[in-house]
Amino acid sequence: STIVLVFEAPKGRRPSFDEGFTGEEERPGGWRWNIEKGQKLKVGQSIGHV
Amino acid sequence: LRSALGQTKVEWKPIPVGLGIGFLGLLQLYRVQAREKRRIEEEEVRTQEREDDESEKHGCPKKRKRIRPSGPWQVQIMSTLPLKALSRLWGRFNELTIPYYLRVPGFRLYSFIFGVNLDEVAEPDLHVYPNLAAFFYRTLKPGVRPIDPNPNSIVSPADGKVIQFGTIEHGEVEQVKGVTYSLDALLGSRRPSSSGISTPTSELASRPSVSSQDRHSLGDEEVIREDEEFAQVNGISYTLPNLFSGPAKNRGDKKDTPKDQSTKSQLSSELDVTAELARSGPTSQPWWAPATSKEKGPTALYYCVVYLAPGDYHRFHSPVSWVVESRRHFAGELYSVSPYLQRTLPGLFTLNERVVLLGRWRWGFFSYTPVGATNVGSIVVNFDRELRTNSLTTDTAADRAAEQAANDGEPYSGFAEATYEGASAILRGHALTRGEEMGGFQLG
Repeated sequence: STIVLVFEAPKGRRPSFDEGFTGEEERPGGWRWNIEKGQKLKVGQSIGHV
Repeated sequence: LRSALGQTKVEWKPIPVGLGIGFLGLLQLYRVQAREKRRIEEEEVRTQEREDDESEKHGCPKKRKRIRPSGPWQVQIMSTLPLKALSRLWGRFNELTIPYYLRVPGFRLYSFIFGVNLDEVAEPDLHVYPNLAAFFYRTLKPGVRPIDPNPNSIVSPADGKVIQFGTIEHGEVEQVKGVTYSLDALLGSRRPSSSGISTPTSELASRPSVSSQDRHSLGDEEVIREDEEFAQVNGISYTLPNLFSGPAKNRGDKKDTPKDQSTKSQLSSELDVTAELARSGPTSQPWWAPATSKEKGPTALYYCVVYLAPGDYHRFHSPVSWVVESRRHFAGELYSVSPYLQRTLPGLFTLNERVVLLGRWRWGFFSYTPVGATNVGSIVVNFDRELRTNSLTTDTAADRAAEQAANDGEPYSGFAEATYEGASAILRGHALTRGEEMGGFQLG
């Protein structure tokens, strides 16, 4: 069995280099994943946050 | 060159008769085969139409054609099996009562094979479970699954494994790397007669699809295209009606009447949101208050696929605090959803029986889709007593929906839809809090 979640969340602004951010992974204020592919999860564990 | 052209002798020779006859024969054979194929296809269509007419005359709904997926030989063999019947049989078998003294060794063996942690099971005495179906749908001890304290996080809906996650753009979900399908196929497209609910799918799916060059990977997350494009589809076009206002078409700038305000305050107490309000982070907004456009900013669609292995705890919970507005039941097939088949069978989630729960959360659209499988065909939703999955009567319900759509002059969307009223007319849906048990998967 499988569960598919589809949801809308803030994208976050793209940081500029002037602000000291160097990579795509820095997206302050937007949605960020806390998981990796193949990771085992338990109910209640965070998969990401705004 | 001039002398070569002028002096070269041109000699004409007849094509050998045998070669000509052979060519004409092959051509004729090809024509006959093509004509025969066309005739058979036309005959099949005529037969189908006759059957449909006959069925309609006798008051029976039209039969739907079974979809035969393409794929490797394992998939082809699987597509010939009566999977739903097998699933029901499997369910019945697992409901047989196990002799009292065999229960503990049997469940311990099952736990050993599938990695069940018996220390977490709510009922320590395994004799209590009369059969495997009951043990499979076990509950856990309170407190063994703490909910993440961050109110702005989405928590895992179930015990399982992350198969895929990422960003959706242009209405395409990637099942596994390289296999995509549209959101319309997964969630169902928008229907004008529905209760004002607009999924993001209709707008997004109509956009041109992305080429493979546009896809790139950001760590483990799949991003299908750069962000700038998404601003064009972001916003009101797919935003669900807000919690405390009417449908989008009626929303306008209407101010709350005193009656509305009193109902809102009553609702707040009904939902007991005070605790949520106290820890709702820097915005100091309760979960049910939709984010303002300034606070929300540009948004994107994200997806996550969680696979539940046979030994996992098979009840599922709400990942966020949200309101479920409607449910769409797609009575499809029941292929296995093992990671292997997810890789080999394109669009597996759009073929299988599934229950799509559509609603909204603080940041906009939210959908939750439990997808059934051969061994766990029954999906239970606690707040939906009318839902029957993997049932002999399922086809009848779907056929009734098809008949209703035909009567209303609308195309049949392939699912049976129900809307939730909720405790209050204003809420317009069933409210769920983070970590609340929503239902589960049962054997067969």
